[in-house]
Amino acid sequence: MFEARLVQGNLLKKVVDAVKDLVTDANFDCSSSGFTLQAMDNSHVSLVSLSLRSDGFEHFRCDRNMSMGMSLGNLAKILKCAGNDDIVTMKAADDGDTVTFMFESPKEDRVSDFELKLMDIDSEHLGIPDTDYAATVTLPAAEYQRICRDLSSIGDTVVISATKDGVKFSSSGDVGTANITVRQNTTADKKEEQVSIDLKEPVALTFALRYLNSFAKATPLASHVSLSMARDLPVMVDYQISDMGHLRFYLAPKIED
Amino acid sequence: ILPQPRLPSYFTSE
Repeated sequence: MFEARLVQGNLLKKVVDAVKDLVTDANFDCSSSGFTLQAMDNSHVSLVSLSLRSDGFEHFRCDRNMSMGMSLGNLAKILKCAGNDDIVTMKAADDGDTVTFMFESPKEDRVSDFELKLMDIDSEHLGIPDTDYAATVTLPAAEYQRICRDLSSIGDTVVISATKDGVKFSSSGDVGTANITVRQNTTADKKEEQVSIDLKEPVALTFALRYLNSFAKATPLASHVSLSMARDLPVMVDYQISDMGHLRFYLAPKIED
Repeated sequence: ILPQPRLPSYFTSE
């Protein structure tokens, strides 16, 4: 059987809210090492990879590897019924066709359980090779969200160029053009405002803002987000989930003909 | 408009 108890239950809610517009149905894979999900959007343009390590749960038991197919829309509906401070426990039998979510209030005066029907989902699992990225910029998640949102009102795509001077986000469209540059700032007073740039070689890639904007729905999960880029390879947009794992998104750059 | 490449051409199928 599978059983996992998460004290920070709202973390699960944030994860599902971050991916449900990109991916409709997905398989959650459980093993003794943790709870993971890998899924592409319908058009196979972007990929979501979630990893929650078993040691990040208060209690984690998985007797046999299992894959649980869920409608993320329905899962979001159920998780919406959990209180913000509730402890969430997931339970599933090895051969069952449902997963149960139990919500406990912190004061232990309210307990509820919701059963979600599992579904059979054919999904293609992709191997993501370890990559030596040319540049990795780590910036406040809210800043990344703002850049993507602001540039979306100018154009459909963004050119992200990383040089030793900083990382420039440029967009152009009918309205005109926009450039936003973030510079390394590892001495900001507040840790949550720090920006760091790890540059091995300059790189410039063009991406569809629609997807980068969608990834920004993970903003509530982490103070910072990292963008890792290498020439002609998908960007990795990485939100670290403290003490537990990560939620990563991948998007291939647009290629000049 | 530049074409949007799909991801499976970058990653291997497992």
